[in-house]
Amino acid sequence: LPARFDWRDKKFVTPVRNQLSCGGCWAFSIVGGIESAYAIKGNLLEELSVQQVIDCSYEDHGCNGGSTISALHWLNKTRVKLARASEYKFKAQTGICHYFPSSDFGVSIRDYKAYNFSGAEEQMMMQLINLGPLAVTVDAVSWQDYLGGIIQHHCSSGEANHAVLITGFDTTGDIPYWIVQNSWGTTWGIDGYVYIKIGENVCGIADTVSAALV
Amino acid sequence: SLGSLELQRRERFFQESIQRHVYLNSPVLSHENNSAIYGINQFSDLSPEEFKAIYLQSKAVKLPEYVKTSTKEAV
Repeated sequence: LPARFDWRDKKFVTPVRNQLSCGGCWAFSIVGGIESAYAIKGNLLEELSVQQVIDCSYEDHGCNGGSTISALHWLNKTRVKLARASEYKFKAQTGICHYFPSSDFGVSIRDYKAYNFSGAEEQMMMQLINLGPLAVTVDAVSWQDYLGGIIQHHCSSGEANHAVLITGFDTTGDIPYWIVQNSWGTTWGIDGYVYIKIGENVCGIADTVSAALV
Repeated sequence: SLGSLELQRRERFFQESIQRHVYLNSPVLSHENNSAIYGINQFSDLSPEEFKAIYLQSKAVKLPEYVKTSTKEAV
């Protein structure tokens, strides 16, 4: 494993988004992962529609909540093509699911991986390099007040309530940490990112880890 | 508007957030290098309940533990 790795350095990560007052973090995290996986495959890095997942993933509850795993399950089962974000715009509220002609541009997934990596964060680092950015769930109660630095305390494993996207890791300093993209805009945290200590399943970051294959 | 009940509520939540910051930044737990810093941000005028209701809406799912099946898969 390299001491530091970040998919942003390779220009395979789309910019930080803002979910506003929509509880659609679960959709933001998996769409971010699909965008990166699509670009890593040799395609153009494009922003895909989070709103489409919010509106159409019928096992979830749109802006009232959902799960990264059920959304990936839906995408995998239906082979729905995610439209460009510019064509199916984010409205910060749940809407009616729109359908597009099959000839239109879209990105579908061919499979996904989802595991619990607690106690195996080194393996998780390897999966990040192999598969691309990882959608994960965390306990983010204390993130209401986060400004910066590496989170090492004040959150629990096994109490996930938020979904985010791991884009990299850094083990060059005293405290190794995950580099995590959030969906609360760039004014939150470190330009929209948060750092979480590696190795102790801090905030439950290794409990529910998933990645789409495109 | 100035003096409204809503403004008073927001001011109270803001003051409570400052109390939280004192606890979260307490030297007992934040003596390590590069430890997280907590303070005023765009969520400081929300109550913790409001924050959870709006922003923490991911449902938990239990997944199988990762087992490294083969070197080939890892590569």
